[in-house]
Amino acid sequence: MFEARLLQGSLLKKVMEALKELLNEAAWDCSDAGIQLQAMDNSHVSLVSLNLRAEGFDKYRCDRNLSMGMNLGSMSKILKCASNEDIITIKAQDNADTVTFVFESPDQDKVSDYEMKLMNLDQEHLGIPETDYACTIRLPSSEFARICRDLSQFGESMVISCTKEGVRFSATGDIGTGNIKLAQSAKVDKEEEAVVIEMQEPVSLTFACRYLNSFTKATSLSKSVQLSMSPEVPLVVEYKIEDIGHVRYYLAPKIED
Amino acid sequence: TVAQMGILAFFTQD
Repeated sequence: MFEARLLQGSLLKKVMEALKELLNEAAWDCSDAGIQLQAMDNSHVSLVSLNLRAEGFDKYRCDRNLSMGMNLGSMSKILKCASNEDIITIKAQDNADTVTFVFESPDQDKVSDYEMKLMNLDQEHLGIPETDYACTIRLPSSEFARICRDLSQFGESMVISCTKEGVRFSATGDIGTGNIKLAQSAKVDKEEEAVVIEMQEPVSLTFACRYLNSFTKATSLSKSVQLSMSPEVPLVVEYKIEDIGHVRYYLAPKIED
Repeated sequence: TVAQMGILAFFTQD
């Protein structure tokens, strides 16, 4: 059987928020290492990759590798029934066709369980090559969400240009042009508030705002976000999930044709 | 115009 108990249930609620705008359904692949999910969005433009390590759970048991196809809309409805303070347990019998979510209130005076049917999803797993990125930018996640929201008013694409001085986000369209420049933080006193750039070579790439905005639904998971860029390879937008894992979004740059 | 490539142009099926 499979059983994973997460003391900080709110993390799973936030993970749902990070996934459900882009994905309708996905397979949750469970092994003794933890839970992994990888899926392309409905238009097959972007890719989402989630990893939750077994060690991050209060209790984790996976007798046999298990892939649980879930409708994320339904799963989101069930997770909305959990309070932020609840302990959440996911469990399933081996080769079961349902999964059960158990929500325990902190003082155990209220225990809820919800059983959901599983789906048969065709397993398509993409190989993601190890890449040494030209630029890696770490910035406050709320800052990145604000930039994406503000600039997407100007155009459907955003140019992200990175040099060793800083990073510039630009968008242009019918109403005009917007530019936001973030300087590399001089002193890094508060880690999560800092803008830290590691640059092998300057890069300037164009991305579709609508996907970037969907990625920022993960903002509540982490105070900072990391953007990794190289010419002609997909951008990686990564949000760490406490000490248990991460969610990564991949999006190809737009190219002048 | 700018073209949006899909992710499958970069990552191959395992």
